[in-house]
Amino acid sequence: LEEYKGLSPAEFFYRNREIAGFSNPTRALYQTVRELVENSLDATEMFGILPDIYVEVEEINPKENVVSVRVRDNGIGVPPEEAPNVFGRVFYGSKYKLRQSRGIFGLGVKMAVLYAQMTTGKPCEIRTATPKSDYIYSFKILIDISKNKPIIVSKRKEKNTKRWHGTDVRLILEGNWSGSKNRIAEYIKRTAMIAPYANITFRGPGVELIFKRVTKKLPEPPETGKPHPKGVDIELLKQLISGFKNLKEDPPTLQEFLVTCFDSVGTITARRFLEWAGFDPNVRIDKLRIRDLEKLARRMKEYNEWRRPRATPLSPLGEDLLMKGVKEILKAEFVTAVTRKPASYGGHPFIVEVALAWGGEIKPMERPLLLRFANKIPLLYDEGADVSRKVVDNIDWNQYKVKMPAPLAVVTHICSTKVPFKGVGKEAIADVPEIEKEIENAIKEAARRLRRYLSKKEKEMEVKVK
Amino acid sequence: LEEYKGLSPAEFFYRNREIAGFSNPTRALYQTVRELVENSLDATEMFGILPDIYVEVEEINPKENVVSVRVRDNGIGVPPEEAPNVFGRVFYGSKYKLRQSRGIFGLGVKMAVLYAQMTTGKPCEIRTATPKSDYIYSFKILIDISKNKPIIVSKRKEKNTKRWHGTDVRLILEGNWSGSKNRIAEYIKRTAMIAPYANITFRGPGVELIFKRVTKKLPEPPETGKPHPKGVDIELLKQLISGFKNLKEDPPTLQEFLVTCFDSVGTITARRFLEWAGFDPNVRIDKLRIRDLEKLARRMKEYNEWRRPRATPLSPLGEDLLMKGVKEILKAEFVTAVTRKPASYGGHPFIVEVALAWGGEIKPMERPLLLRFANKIPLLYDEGADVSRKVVDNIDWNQYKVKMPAPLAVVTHICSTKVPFKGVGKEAIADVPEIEKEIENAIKEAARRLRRYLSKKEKEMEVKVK
Ligand SMILES: Nc1ncnc2c1ncn2[C@@H]1O[C@H](COP(=O)(O)OP(=O)(O)OP(=O)(O)O)[C@@H](O)[C@H]1O
Ligand SMILES: Nc1ncnc2c1ncn2[C@@H]1O[C@H](COP(=O)(O)OP(=O)(O)OP(=O)(O)O)[C@@H](O)[C@H]1O
Ligand SMILES: [Mg+2]
Ligand SMILES: [Mg+2]
Repeated sequence: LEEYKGLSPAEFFYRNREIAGFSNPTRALYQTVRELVENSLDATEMFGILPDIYVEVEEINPKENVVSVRVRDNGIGVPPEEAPNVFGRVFYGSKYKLRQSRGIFGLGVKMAVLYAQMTTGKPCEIRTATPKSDYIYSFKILIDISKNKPIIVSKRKEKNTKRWHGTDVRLILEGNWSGSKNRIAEYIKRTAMIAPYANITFRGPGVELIFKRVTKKLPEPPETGKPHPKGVDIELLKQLISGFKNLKEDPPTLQEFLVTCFDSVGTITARRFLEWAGFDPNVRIDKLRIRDLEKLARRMKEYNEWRRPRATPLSPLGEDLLMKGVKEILKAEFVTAVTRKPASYGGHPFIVEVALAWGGEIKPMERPLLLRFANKIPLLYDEGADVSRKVVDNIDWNQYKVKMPAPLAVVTHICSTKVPFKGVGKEAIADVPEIEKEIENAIKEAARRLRRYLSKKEKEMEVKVK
Repeated sequence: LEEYKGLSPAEFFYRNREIAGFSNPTRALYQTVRELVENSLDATEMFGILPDIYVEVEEINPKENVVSVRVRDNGIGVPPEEAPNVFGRVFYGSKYKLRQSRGIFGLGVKMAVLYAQMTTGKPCEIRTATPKSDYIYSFKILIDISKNKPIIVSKRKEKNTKRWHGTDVRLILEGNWSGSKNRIAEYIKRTAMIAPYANITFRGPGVELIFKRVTKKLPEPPETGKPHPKGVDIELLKQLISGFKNLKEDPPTLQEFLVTCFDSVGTITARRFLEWAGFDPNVRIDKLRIRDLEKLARRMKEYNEWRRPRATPLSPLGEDLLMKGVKEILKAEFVTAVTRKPASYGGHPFIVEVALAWGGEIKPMERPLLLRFANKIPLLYDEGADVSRKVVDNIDWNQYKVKMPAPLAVVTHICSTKVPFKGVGKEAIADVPEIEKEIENAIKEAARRLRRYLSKKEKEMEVKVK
């Protein structure tokens, strides 16, 4: 007789934690640092705060591979009533919006808390204060795995005399420091490259990396966007319709609904579309049945006259900041950066940025060194499964005067309200055709500038020789 | 002001469905067929039933890409009180055990139901009867996404006059048949290869594939196993301890606990381990505190005298059946198969099986054709990220008298209670060192036999020439 049962989300990810990057003590330590740092950068730069991030790994018990990871930031903190769920409930967070951020799943820090809890039994220790808060709140939190709920082991508050705001998270876990320290250091270094406005200090046994910001200029924070008609489906329509507060008493018309709920849809566009699609613009949306929603969704996707998705939910680095970061970290002889115009796939806006760095301290290699980023997150694993590697390998570099082995590094950065990550561990990006095309065009644009530089250099060499 | 919220599991996978393989209408149609077929094969062969599987794709509305997918099996059916959750609740199923099966996540069919529902609005239609059931139960089910609960649109029962048992699932979805039909046909063909005891009929617009079983011999169904001490952690210990019915009234001793709850631990082994680890074998387990569990988990993982995990939860194909299936499908001149002895990683038993097929109808290729399987599931995507591709590419085939281009196909099959899939879409397997080593050894063992065959063939050719 078969036994049937359900799992809570925490139980599911406890059992399948390798899918989220927690496969062994080496990878888990790396992922823990990553999840905390990405949360801290979101909590600062997305709110106009120049980030000061402090990362510390300590060996608590080297014989047993027990380490402590602490990450502290000067960000917006976590409200005390939200802290337990934010740290103790899988699928809980503040980033479920159409707005570029590093976090997207509401899962990351919970995986780290889970892993620490199952390897050492220790709770997550948090201190946090929101801007202007009178108090600093401290919590020790475990996860009740079978119920997917936080267990508040202890909590207290102290007067916030220094008017601090930010979050300090500490986890004690079984982690293989010697196995992961190089990757962690590389991750921190690349984070500094893509966030040259951040102060980042990283201390670990035998390692100290201090990156001081090379600019006080923050990129424009992204604004929360609305869904685009090209990305619609029946369930989204149902959710948007039920989202209206006075749906029963005062339901909007179909035309009002489109203008209110969707990106880049004005009254004229909405009317034109509805006439083309065969709908009465004045029908009240509470009167629509499933077959109407199915036809509406299908027609919205088919229609080709929509304005393209707006890029206000995106926050690219921009060519200046990207060049600054790449110059500072790679110490190359030549750097050029390209930020493409906004594009979109399936209704999601995206921007591709690419930098090429040549010479200087870059060593010659048989294939270009590839540094991948998505929503300002450095991606260090699964390169073979990533669309950027595929594009870089298909470029005919000879056409750009680059002969292998060559001291060439390619930096790719994809910003989107929906980066097509292949897994919840956020390591590789799927080869969505629109994105692949944009990466290729961006690289070629940058490569043409590199070619001009290398031709000029070649001529100067010829002159010297003569 | 930040907005914090939680998502239900259904909501999470609705938003991130590409991570489960439902990225576009082409891939989603493939994945839908896959999820249903894998469920049907689990429902038959794991219970000693020779599978009769019928798969049908129909074009409902070609202009709108609307297709219907139906899969019917003669398996153990679904009890009527379980059907709504089984088809309508993410993270619900009967395969959350230590036992080899295709299903592992309790997610697959729900993804297909979700995708159909969001693209056409249509519910999943199910007919099912368990063996000896007096009735056949029919359901139409949708998923309440925000609550992760089934919505029973309709249900009825009819007398089971023909004493049928099995399940018939039909979904209506937006799917790109012309884009995915070749992959689906390949998937069905490879399923027939790895399950040569199954009758499989596949009908679609312009396609009919009928695979008749070439043997009536089913592999031994797997038995549910217990966790192994090498795979333990604090949370698992807590779960096992709280699993005891009379924990308060009559708690077992630590020694009894180890013998009862763990694989391959007898009384003597348990006692020896506890003395080595520094525990009193007679302490009652309800007296253990977190710090004791932390020490116990750590010592269990460190101890090297455990018996290796038993392979009774596994169900490999075996060399005879594997050779039969490969011969039948690839029509090669030479086939050899190797089923390795059981091995383990992190406390999980696994068995690697490999077949090499050479010549006959196999076309010469620059690199060997690779057909990957895991728990009898054909894996057709993400080959570049899979451990088997890595191993096959690192073999020096010249040593085995194979010069490229060569008509060589490598079939790899990994069976485990925990296949280290890289994602919930089950396409690529991570390069866990123990598994990588076993695949390499299996291929080399088979390659030595291929070499003998090719040498013999070479000599015969030389004799002919003379
Ligand atoms: N350092 C921090 N400062 C402020 N808020 C934080 C911080 N760390 C986490 N949070 C809050 O906790 C929530 C949950 O974090 P978590 O890492 O689990 O998910 P996420 O960042 O939203 O998405 P992802 O799973 O992709 O990382 C965040 O959305 C954010 O609201
Ligand atoms: N054709 C079928 N016959 C009998 N039981 C079935 C059938 N299809 C599904 N089930 C039951 O429904 C459950 C849920 O199926 P689902 O595909 O969602 O998850 P799973 O197969 O357990 O795991 P996975 O997500 O890896 O596929 C199964 O565990 C099984 O108990
Ligand atoms: Mg996060
Ligand atoms: Mg399944």
